[in-house]
Amino acid sequence: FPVVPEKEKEDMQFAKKYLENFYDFKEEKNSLFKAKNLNRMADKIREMQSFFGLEVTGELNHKTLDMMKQPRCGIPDVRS
Amino acid sequence: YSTFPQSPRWKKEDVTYRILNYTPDMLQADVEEAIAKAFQLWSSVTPLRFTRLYSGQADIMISFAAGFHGDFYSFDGPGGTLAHAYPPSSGIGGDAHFDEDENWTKFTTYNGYNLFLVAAHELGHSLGLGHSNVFGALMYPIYMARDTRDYRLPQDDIDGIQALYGPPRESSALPTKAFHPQEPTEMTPAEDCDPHLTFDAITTLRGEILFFKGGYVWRKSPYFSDIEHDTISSFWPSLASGFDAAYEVDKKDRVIFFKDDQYWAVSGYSIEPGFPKPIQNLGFPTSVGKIDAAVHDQNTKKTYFFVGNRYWSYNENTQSMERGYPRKIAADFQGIDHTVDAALQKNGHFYFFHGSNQYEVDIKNKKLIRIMKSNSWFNC
Repeated sequence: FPVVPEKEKEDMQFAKKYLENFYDFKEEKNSLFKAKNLNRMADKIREMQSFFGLEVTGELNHKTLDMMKQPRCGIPDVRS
Repeated sequence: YSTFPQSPRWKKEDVTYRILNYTPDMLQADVEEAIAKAFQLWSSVTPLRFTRLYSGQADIMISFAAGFHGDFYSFDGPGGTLAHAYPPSSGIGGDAHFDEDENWTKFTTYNGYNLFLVAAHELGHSLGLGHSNVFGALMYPIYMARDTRDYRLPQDDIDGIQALYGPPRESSALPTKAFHPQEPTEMTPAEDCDPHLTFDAITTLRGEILFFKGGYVWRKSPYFSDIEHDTISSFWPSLASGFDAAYEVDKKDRVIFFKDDQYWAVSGYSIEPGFPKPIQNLGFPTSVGKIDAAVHDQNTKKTYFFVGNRYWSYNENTQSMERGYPRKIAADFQGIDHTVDAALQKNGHFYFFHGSNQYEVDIKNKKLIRIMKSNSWFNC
C-alpha cells in the first residue's frame, strides 16, 4: 500500500534517533547539508543492516525499521 | 563479541555489587535471585568472584529508574530501551540501570522482560563486554525471551569475557557469594567415596535425595544411575552458601532449608514468596540460634528438629511445636548418644548422620538397627 507521507516522516525521525543512539550518527544541523545528511544516514543504515545481518541497502525498508523497533539494550552497537 | 574502546576491565578478581532499589513488579527475593544467578553465569567462566554489599559504595551499583535518572541517557518509557550499563571504571563505571517503565518478571512469558536475562546482558557490559552481532549470543543487543532454567552462556560470550579475564581458576568455578558474603563457602568439592565424608544437611526432594556440604550438593536419583555433583547455586543461586538443615514435606511439594536463624521454603527451583523467615516463627525460643538437623515423618506428619543433644517435634498439620518438647535425643532414640548433623527418612527408617557415620533407626520403636558410613548411599 502507499505509505502515508506523515507516517514516512515519523519513521524517518524514529530511525534518525535510533542511529544517533546506537550507531553514532550525527546530523549536520545546517539545512544546507541536507543531501550530505541523507548520504550519511544511508551509510549508518548500511552499518546497522550489516550488524544485524539484514540485506545491506542503505534504505529504511520495513525489515530494517522493524529491527529498530525491537526492545533492546541502551548501549550503542558501535562507538566513536 | 566486542569490548569497549581500550578494553576497560576490572583490575581485580573480587568485584562487589549492591542492589540500590527494587522494582515493584517482582518480589525482592526474586530480584535478588535473578541478579545473583546473572553474576553466577559470569563467575562460572572466569576467575571473577562477586560479593554483594548491603551498604556503601560497590563496584557495580544496580538500580531501577524511569525516564531521566541522573545520567546522560534517559530511558524512553515502555519498550525500546530496556536497560543500560557502564564499562568498568570508578564512579558510574560498572553500574547497571533498569528501566522501571518496563514490566520485569522472573518468567519468560511474553508479558514482561525476564530480569535474569537482561541483567546477565547488562552485567556483561559492567564487566567490559560490548555488543555481539552473533544472533543468539547473550550480548546480542536485542532482547530474546528464552528458557532460563538451565541457561548456559553461549560460546561467543565465553570467548569475549575470557578474552578480558581468562578462564576460571583450576580449583573450581566459584559460586557467586550472593548471600552472607562474610561466610566462607566450601571452595572445592569433597570426593564422593571419601570414608571421612560428612554432610551439613540432607533431604529428599521429589523422589531424589540431596546431600549438602558447603556450597555443593550430591544428588541421588531414581531417574539416573550415578551420583550427580553440583553447586547449590546452580539450583538456588541466592542460597549459594549452603545449609545447616533441610527437610521435605512431600504432600506439599515443599522443601524447607535452614541457615543460621533463618529458613526458606522452596518448591522445585522457586523460593516461595516472603522468605527467609526467622526460625522463631516455628516456635523456637530465642536462645536457639541455629538448628543442626531436621527430618519430616511423612506418616505421622511430625517434623523433628535437632539442636545439640535435644530435639523438638513440630506438627505440620497444626503448624505448631508439640507440647512437652524439647526432649533429650538419647532418651527417645536408643543408641543416638550424640548430636545429629543431618537427618533423613527413607524406606520406612530414619537415618541420623553424625560425622562420617550414619545411624539407621526403626521409626516405630525408635531403636537403632545398624551403623554405616555416611556416604553408603553413593554406591562406593
